[in-house]
Amino acid sequence: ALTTKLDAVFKKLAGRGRLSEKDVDDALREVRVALLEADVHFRVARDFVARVRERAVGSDVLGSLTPGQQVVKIVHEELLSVLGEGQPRLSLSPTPPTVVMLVGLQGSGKTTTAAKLALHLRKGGQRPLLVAADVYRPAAVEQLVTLGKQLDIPVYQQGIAADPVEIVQNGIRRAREQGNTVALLDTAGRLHVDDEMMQELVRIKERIAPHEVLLVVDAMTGQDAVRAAGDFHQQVGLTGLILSKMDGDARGGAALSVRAVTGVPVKFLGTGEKTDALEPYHPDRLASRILG
Amino acid sequence: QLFQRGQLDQALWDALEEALISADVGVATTERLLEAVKARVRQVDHPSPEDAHLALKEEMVRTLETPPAPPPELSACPRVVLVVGVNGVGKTTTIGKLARHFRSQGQRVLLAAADTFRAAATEQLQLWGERVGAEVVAHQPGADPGAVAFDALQAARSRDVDVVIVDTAGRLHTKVNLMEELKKVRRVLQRLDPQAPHEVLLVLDATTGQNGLLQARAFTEAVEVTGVILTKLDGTAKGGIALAICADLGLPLVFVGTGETPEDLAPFDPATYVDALLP
Ligand SMILES: Nc1nc2c(ncn2[C@@H]2O[C@H](COP(=O)(O)OP(=O)(O)OP(=O)(O)O)[C@@H](O)[C@H]2O)c(=O)[nH]1
Ligand SMILES: Nc1nc2c(ncn2[C@@H]2O[C@H](COP(=O)(O)OP(=O)(O)OP(=O)(O)O)[C@@H](O)[C@H]2O)c(=O)[nH]1
Ligand SMILES: [Mg+2]
Ligand SMILES: [Mg+2]
Repeated sequence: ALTTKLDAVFKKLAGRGRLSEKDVDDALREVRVALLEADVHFRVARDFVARVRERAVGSDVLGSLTPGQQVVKIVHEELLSVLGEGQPRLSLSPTPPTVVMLVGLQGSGKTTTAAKLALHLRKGGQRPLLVAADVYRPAAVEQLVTLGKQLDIPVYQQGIAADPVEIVQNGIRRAREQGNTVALLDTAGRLHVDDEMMQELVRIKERIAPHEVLLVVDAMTGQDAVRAAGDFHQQVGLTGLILSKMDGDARGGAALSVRAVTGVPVKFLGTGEKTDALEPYHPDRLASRILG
Repeated sequence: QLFQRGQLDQALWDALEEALISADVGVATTERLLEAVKARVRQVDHPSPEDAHLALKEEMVRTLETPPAPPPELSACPRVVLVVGVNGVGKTTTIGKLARHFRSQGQRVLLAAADTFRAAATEQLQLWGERVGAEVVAHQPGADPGAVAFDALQAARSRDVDVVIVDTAGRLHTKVNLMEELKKVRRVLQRLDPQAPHEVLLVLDATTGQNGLLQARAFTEAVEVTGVILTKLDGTAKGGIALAICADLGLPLVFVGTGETPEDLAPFDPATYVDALLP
C-alpha cells in the first residue's frame, strides 16, 4: 500500500522535524507511481503531485503520524477535494417527466445502468419509463425490453426502423400521457471521435432538452478516460458521471482524471450485474481505492 | 514533434515516458522499455532522437513478437474456440466477426450461446449468426452454460461443422463463482474432446488500463488463455496494456477489433500497432 511505501521512504527521518524538499520528492515519486498504476491520467497525476508537493514541503511532522502518513494524509485530502461531494442527487424536474439521458462509449454499462436507475427511482416513489433509443446494436432493444419486464417497468420502443431522435421525442410524449415522472433514455454506445454519432446526441439533446445527461464510465478505463469524457462533455454537455463495474478490482483512477478535467459530479456507482447493484457515490472510499 | 529536439536530453526521455504511459503501457513496462532503449543508444556514437525513437519501436515490436501465436489447429474437427473476458469488452461482437472470417475461408461455423445470464445475450448472438451465416445453438435463459457448450459441440460433430465458437457471459475475474463456472465450461468441452478447447481467446477492450494485466493473469490461471484479441482500436485508446501482457505473461495478440461491423477484424500486426501507438 502507498502508506507502507512512503514509510519506507521516510524511515531515514529519525525523529520529529520538518520534511525537507528531498524527503518530499522521494515520497512524491512513490505517490506519482501509485496514481499512474491506478490509471490516473499522466497530466492529472503530474498536476496533482505538484499541489501535494506545495503543501508537503516545509510542513511539520504532526503528532504521532509518521512522515509517510503525513504525506498520505495530504494526498488523501487533495484527492477528496478533486473527487467532490458524496451523494449528489438526480435533479428532478418540478414539471414531470424528468428526462435523464445515458451516454458513453461502447460496452460501458448504459443499458444495464438505465434499468438500475429506473428501479432506484421507483423505490424512491417515482414512476419511470425506459426509452430504447439504441437502434444499432443487435438486440439492444430486446435487452432493455427484457430488463423492463424483469422489473415490471414500462419500456417505450419503436424497434430499429426509426430515427433515435424521433423515438426519444415519442417516448417523452408517452411518459407525459401515461403520467410517468421520469423518462430514462438509453442511447447507443458510440466513440467520441465518431462525428455522425456525436451529432446524433446533440440533435437528441436539442430536440428534448434533458434535465440530466449522465456519462457512464467503465471503472477499468485507463488513460483514454480524459479524452473520451472531455469530448462528450464538450460536444454534448454532461451533468453527471456514473462509474460502472466498481465491483471489480480496477483502482478507478479514471474517475479522478475525469473529475479533475471536466468538473462533472459523480452521481452513482454501478456495483454489479443485477439491477439492484447501484450505490451512492462515496468519495472517501474511492480515494482509498485509488491510493491502493 | 517528440523528435525535433537536437539531442538525447532528459526532456526526450520524459516525452517518451509520457507517450508510453498515456498509451496505458504502464509504469513497469515503460521503465523496462526505456532502459532497453537507453542501453542500445549508449552503443551508438552520436545518438539522435530518431535513433532513440526507432530503437524504442524495435523494442516494442520485439516484445509483441516474442510470444509466437500458435498455429491454428486445422486438423481438429471441429476446432473449438472458447471466448472469454470481462463484461462489455466485445466478446459477442468479436465472435460474429471471427465467424465471418472463418466463413470467408469456406468453413462451416457453429456458435454456442453459452451466455445464459445477461438479458438478450442469446438474441444478440443469434442475430450475428444470421448475419454471417453461422448456426447458433442456444438454450433458454438461465440454462447451464456447460450444457449449451456440450450440445453445441455434439451438434457440430453431427453436422460436420469446421469451427465451434463458444460465447460466454462477461464476468469480472474477481468473482470466484463465475470463474469456477467458466472452468466448468472448459471441462465440459474437454470431456467431449481432450484437445478442446483448441483456442481460448481473451477479449480485451483497448480502453482498459492497468486492470487488463490482472484480467489476463486471472483468466489465464483459470482457463489457460492461448491468445488475446484487442477490441475498439478504432477509438483513441491505444491498448498499451497489451505490451505488459506480452512481456509478463507471454500471451500472443492474435486479432484486433476496429469497429462494429463484421469486417472490422484484422490479424494483429506488431509493426502497425506500434506505429499507431508511437507515431
Ligand atoms: N460486474 C458488473 N457488470 C456490469 C455493471 N454494469 C454493467 N455491467 C455489465 O457490463 C456489460 C455491458 O453492459 P451494457 O449495459 O450492455 O453496456 P452498454 O453501455 O449499454 O453497451 P452498448 O450499448 O453496447 O454500448 C454487461 O455484461 C453488463 O451486465 C456493473 O456495475 N458491474
Ligand atoms: N467501436 C467498436 N465497438 C466495438 C468493438 N467491438 C465491440 N464493440 C461494441 O462494444 C459493445 C459491447 O460489445 P459486446 O459484443 O456486446 O460485448 P461483450 O463482451 O459480449 O459484452 P457482455 O457479453 O455483456 O460481457 C457493443 O456496442 C459493440 O458493438 C470494436 O472493435 N470497436
Ligand atoms: Mg446498451
Ligand atoms: Mg456478450
